[in-house]
Amino acid sequence: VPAAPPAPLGCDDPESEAVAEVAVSYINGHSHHGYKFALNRIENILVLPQGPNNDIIFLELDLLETTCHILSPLPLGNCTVRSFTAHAVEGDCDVKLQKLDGKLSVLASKCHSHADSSEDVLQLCPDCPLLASLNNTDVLTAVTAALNDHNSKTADAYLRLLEIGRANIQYNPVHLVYVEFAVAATNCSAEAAKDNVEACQLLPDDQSNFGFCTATMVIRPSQDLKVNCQLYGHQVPAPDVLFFSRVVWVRSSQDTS
Amino acid sequence: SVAKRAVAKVAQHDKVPRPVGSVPPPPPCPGRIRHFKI
Repeated sequence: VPAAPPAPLGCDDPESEAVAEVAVSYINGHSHHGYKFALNRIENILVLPQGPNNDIIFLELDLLETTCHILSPLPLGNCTVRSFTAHAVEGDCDVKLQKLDGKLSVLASKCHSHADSSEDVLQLCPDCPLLASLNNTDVLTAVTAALNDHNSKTADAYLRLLEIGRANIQYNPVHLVYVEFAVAATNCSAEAAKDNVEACQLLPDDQSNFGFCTATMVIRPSQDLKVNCQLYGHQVPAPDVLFFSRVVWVRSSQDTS
Repeated sequence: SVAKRAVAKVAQHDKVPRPVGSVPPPPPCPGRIRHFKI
């Protein structure tokens, strides 16, 4: 009597979690924009045996955006998942993997990320700030003002904008804009940039130094601006991170394959 | 000839009672939620 087929893998089985970990690491390692995502739920797993020690595995994952930008060197385990009231962003991913002689490799992945609905957030938190479009005028004004403010005060390298990561706008009780954006150091000091900013270019890849800024610009009742920029220090960039250093990006909900 | 006997529908309370305290195994998927569901 042929051996009974193995029981289907459960989504919470240790083996499924190990497969999901490989998939999430691949997704974060091959993402060019935005933030790192953490596993929230394994929606489904399907294992198709292809032969001895050779399985094709289809995985459906539910991920949540973390507060770590994709360029951050922080390990995913140290990245905080964006809270529900901070207007969370969910990622739905379908991943195809192969397990050959016990070794897992990703063959393909397709993800779609989208913010939680405003109604959901406001239902739980009526005064919570909501995500704003990244090309909203107030958002662009806040990012420009924040970067200029940082560059006018720093004694370090002049920073250029890489991409706007996210922005929230709150209208009550104070009208304010909160922005997060990725930056890169240039080959100029901030002082030298005052004379000839056109000459300030992003550092070559073997010296690249990326960073991340957050800023809050109060519009009413009074004008105020707080900026905090942190450079990550030089890291050996993964080949596809180079993609970043040439283009400034404005991001909305996102599909990646 | 074999005639299928009409078997009275088992009344709900006649079903074989599940041993007290036994919980049906959770469905294999979807898995547990680690943070929150949106």
